[in-house]
Amino acid sequence: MLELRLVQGGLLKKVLDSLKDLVNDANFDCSATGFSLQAMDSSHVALVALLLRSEGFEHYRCDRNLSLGMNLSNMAKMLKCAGNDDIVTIKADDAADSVTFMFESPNQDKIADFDMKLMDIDSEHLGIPEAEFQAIVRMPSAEFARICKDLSTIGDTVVISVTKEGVKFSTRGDIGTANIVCRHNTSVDKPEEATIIEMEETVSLTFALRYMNSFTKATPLANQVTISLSSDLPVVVEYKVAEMGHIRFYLAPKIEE
Amino acid sequence: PCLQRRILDYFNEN
Repeated sequence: MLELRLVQGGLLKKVLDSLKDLVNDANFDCSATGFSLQAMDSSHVALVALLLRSEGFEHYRCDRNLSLGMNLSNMAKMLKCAGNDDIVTIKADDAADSVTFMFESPNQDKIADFDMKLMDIDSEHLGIPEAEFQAIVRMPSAEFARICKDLSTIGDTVVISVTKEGVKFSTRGDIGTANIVCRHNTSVDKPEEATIIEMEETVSLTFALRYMNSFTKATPLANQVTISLSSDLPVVVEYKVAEMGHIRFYLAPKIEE
Repeated sequence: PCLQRRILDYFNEN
């Protein structure tokens, strides 16, 4: 028996909106630790890892580890029917072939339940080793989204370079080139407006903008994004999910042939 | 010309 009650149901809507364009079908894994997902895009170039810790739920009952295979676009359709302030409860029996989403309005005057068919998904679960990164950039998530969107009108790839000067996002295309430099800046009114660059070594990596733009669908989840770079690893683009977890996107770089 | 690496080149299946 699985029963997860999330008071901030709007968070789940935002999580689905940030996943559904990248991944079609995925297994949600429920354990005592929390509600999690790991999935790759169909080209196996990007990977997403979601964790919503059990402590973040108002009520979290998971009698035994359960894997729920869901079509993410169908799940997003169902969650779209919930109000942004609704309380969302996810329910499933141990041997269930469906999952129930229950939506309660904040003042309890409307209660809806939606039942969605589950699917068998044969997914690979990858081991992601803990890594030391050469550079970690924290910046406003809306700024990062704007940069990815702007650069993708000019080129297909972005070179992200971190030096003492700051973090530089560069692209080139048929019409010309573009470079945007963001400097370390903590003299801001609000902490979420800060850009914090921690650099052990300079690093420069090339990525497909199409994927970066897809990751920025998570922007409504968090004011800040963390971009972790190492020359021999995929980049990690992380958004916190309130105080209860995170969504991490991993993207393999492009390398010179 | 750039070659797109895959996630599987970096992380192994559990």
